[in-house]
Amino acid sequence: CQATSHTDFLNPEVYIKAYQHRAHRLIASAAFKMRNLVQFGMEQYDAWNSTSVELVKASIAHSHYIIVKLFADVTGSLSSSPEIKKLLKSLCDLHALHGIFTSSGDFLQDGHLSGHQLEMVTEAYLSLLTLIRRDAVLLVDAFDYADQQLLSALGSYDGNVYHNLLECAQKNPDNKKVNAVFENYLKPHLQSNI
Amino acid sequence: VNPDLASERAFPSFCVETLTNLLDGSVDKTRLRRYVVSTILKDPVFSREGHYFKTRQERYEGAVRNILHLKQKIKELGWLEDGPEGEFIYRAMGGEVALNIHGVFVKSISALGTDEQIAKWLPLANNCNILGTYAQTELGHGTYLRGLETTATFDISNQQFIINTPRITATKWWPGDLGKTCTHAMVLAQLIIKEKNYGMHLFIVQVRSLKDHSPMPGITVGDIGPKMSFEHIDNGFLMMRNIRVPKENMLSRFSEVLPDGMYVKRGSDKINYFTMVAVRVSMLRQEVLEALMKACTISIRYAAVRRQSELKPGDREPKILEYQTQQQKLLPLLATCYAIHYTVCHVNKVYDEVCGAIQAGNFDSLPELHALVSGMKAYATETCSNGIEVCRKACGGHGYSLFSGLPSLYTKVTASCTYEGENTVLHLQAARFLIKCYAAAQSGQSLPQSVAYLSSPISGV
Repeated sequence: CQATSHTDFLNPEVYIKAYQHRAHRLIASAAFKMRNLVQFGMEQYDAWNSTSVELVKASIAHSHYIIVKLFADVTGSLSSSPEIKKLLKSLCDLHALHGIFTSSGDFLQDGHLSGHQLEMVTEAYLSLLTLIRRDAVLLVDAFDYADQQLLSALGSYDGNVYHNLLECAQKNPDNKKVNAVFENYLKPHLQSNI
Repeated sequence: VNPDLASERAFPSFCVETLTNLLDGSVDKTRLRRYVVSTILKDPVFSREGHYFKTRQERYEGAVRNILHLKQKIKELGWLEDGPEGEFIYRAMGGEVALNIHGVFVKSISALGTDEQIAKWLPLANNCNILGTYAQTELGHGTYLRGLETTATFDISNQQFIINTPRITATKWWPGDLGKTCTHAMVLAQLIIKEKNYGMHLFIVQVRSLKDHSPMPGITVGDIGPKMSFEHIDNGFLMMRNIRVPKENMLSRFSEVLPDGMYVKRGSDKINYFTMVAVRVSMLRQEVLEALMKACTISIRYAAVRRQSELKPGDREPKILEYQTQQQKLLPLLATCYAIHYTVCHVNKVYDEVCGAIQAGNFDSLPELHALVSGMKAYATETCSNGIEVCRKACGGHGYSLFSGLPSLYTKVTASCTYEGENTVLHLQAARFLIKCYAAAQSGQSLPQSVAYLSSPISGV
């Protein structure tokens, strides 16, 4: 990886290449291991089982590469407003860099990224959090779910969280009458103590 | 509106409506979606008042009532279930409908039935004259189709299949709508002709009487009991003892048993996986992405309202969204919603293309589609399930209340990590394709587009 500053990691080509390299390496490495095991006399099915943890990892890496690449391709070719294009590009950057930040070992393992470059990734990633935070509420508003669809006291459009919570609790049918537990269990006990 | 939330919307840096249009696909689609959603939300029959206080039976009854009322309403309004409105109906209903697997039953007939079978069964199914389910998973067997034990033995003398679940482990287990609702089941069974096993095939079996809903002779059927979520769905079990069905009940578009017992195969063995692929594609948006989008909406709005602790000494409690640790929990998930949205659009496009090719008899792209969908289903369900749990925890104690909406979203989406293929199994299926492609690349063969990068040289291995 040729990146020399944290801003280089905001270039989709740089992180797509990193994801591609990671997927390719994990697939190649699993294939290589399996071939070796078979060459040393292991049955194919045993070799498959002995490599299955790496194979799952390879599939995850491939899927994530596809997701990052598709997202970057779409944001690169959008004909929407410049503000939205920029915002989606930042979301794509955030998604990609968060993946590198949280699975850093995979990207460091064969030296595609260096420890110093990982620090750059971290810096770029954290700066994106600040950037996206400004539009976070609007970005979820864009999903356009009505309150009746969310069914959430915490997530209503008006944000009247505490009012909603209290209202929900008061709607509990159990709160509208004395609970039968009083008659069945508590009452005799309480009277006996008078 | 709470002033803390109002302030977040006071100076928008972009037009929210334009972004909504972009996510929907166009201004017209947004308009249509809102029309469908508001039409459904306005209907008192679909009211979800008191939702969190309902018992399992009330949820089930409500879901059955909802779907039957919905079908009536669709007819009255002139909507088409497979038309433009259909795409938004499920979203509007929040999944609170029964007969979801009836849809898979219908899809199986459409995709895998002959023209005669389609002509016979589809009108009955579409009018709810019969109610179907899709019975694949067994008590002792899941995604691995060749491991299923249920048998369908062809009896040449009277041109019938004899269907059996020979052991307890062969009992069909989990199919939705089977427990209390369906009358017919699409049963996946090993086809046996003259003691030779021809692999998995689909058979239409009547499980309950259309008159009094009692189990048909030889059928043992019922509900499997309470679950972590999906309280409104009656997942069921099914045992079959020497059930005889006519030869015409085997779906025969791609393979057929002739009257003399000769077996004729057309197309790929992989076609048996096609229904699962179709379900996985549709669940990606309806069950998985939508849940993460809702969870992010809830937790981000709450994080802009909830104030906690002290950041700057002496100042009032800041919004928890100001804390970097809170941003680190929620904002990558917000980005993931958008990332998966575009992935789902792509997967749907590929699926439509491959469907068209299969209908024309070309199965070449089916392995690539199968691998793509397997990997994406596993990746997306895992990511969304874990993500919603992060959203729940990001809401502190209130996230634990059902009123937050988050426990329901979490328990529902976490089921998707195991249904329609357990995720590890699916990743291994995707990996098998990747390893084959890698080997093909090593021998100089060309690769499908999604894995073309495996042809390029790599350092460090």
